[in-house]
Amino acid sequence: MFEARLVQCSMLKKVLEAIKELLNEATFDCSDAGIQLQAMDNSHVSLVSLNLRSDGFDKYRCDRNLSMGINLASMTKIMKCAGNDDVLTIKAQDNADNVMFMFESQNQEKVSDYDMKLINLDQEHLGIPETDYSCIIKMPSGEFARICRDLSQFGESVVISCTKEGVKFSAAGDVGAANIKLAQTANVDKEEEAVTIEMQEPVTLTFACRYLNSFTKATALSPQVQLSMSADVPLVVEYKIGDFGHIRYYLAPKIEE
Amino acid sequence: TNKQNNMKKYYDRR
Repeated sequence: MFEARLVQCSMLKKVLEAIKELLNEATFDCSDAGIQLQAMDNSHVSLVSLNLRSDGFDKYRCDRNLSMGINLASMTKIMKCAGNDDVLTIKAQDNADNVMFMFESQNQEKVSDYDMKLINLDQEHLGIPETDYSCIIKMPSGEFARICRDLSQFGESVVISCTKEGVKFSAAGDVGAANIKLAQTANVDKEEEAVTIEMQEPVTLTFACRYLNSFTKATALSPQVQLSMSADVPLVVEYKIGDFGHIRYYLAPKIEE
Repeated sequence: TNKQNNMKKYYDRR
């Protein structure tokens, strides 16, 4: 049997928020190590990879590996019924065709349970090799969200150009052109406000704004975001999830025709 | 113009 207990169910609400714009359904692979999810969006342009380690949960038990195919719109309906401070328990039997979500209020005076049907999904899993990226940019996640939102007004694509001086985000279209440059922060009071760049080689790549904006739905999960880039390979946008692990988004670049 | 690449161009099926 599978059982995972989470004292603050807001984390799972945020995770759901972070994936439901890109994915209609996904398989949650549960094992002793934790919960993992890997799925591409419908057009196979981007890929979401989620890792929630078992030791992040307040209680975790997984006797047998279990793949739960979940319709994310259905799960969203259920998670909307939970208060942010509710204690969440997810339960499923081995080989079950349903999963149960139980919400308990902090004072334990209200207990609700929701049973959800699982679906069979034949999802492709891609092997993503360990990669040494030419540029790794760390910046405040709110700043990244703001830049993606602002630039999407100017064009469908964003050019991200990273040198050791800093990182430049550019877009151009009918209105005109927009450029946002961020330099590495010299010194900041709070680590989460820092912009840092580790660069082996300068990189310039072009990406679709639409997907970058979808990735920023994860902003609530982490104060910082990490962008990893190398020439001619997908961008990795990573948000750490506290004691649990991370959510990573991979986005194939646009190339000159 | 730029052409959008597909994720499967980069990573193989596991």
